Amino acid sequence: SQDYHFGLEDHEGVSELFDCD
Amino acid sequence: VPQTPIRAAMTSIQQLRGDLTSGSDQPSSNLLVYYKNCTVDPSGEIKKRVEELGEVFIQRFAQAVGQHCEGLGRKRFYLGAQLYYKVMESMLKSEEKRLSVQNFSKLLNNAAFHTSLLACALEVVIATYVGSSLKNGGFGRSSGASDSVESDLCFPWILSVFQLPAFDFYKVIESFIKAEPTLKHDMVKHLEQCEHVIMESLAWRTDSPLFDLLKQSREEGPGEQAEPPAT
Repeated sequence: SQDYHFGLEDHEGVSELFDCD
Repeated sequence: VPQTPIRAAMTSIQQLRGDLTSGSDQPSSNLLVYYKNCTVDPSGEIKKRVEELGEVFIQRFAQAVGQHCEGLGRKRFYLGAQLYYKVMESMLKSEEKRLSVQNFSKLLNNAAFHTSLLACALEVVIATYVGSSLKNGGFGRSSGASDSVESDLCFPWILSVFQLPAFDFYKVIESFIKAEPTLKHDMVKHLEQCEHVIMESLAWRTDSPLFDLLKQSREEGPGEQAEPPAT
């Protein structure tokens, strides 16, 4: 996973992205 | 040691299959614990969805590649399902650590999440077999392996198979890469290219859920102050 730009913050993950938090 | 494109593709395939050593396209016992911890047990729906999407995938694979290739489609889907469950478990472990919760009922009962995750796993499998190439994306094609008929299956083919909005697929990509550290550099690059195509074009198609979100956010009114322009 080198060179990939990880943009999600600590408070962001699939739970938030799919409105399941 | 430099490899020919065919050798490189075969190495990637071996590695992908080697990484999926469970030999089963069913949820592990750890994953079953997460299911049991849910307010609403998602096991039945998850199993049913995987079966249904499997049939759709195999049918469309055969249409695209040739009716005599149905068995091949089944093998591809089997690998994809293994990867789907593997990454799901890894994501849940990571979410559990991040959020300090064990009950993922909302997430595990969310159809868009599961369809997106399965689509992403299958995209990895497909791209592994054809080399990292995008259809009509203008990003160039790798030679050798991508000259096979399976190159017709390149992104965004999987989105049309599952009738999955690109915007939803986009949501799993980064977490997928984080959850699967054994992904080869080429595969990470391929998923990153998928992200770019989605951001630049696919997420803005007429029927995208993005527009509902934009409308909703306009109706909610201005929230935080916009950031000042960066210097």
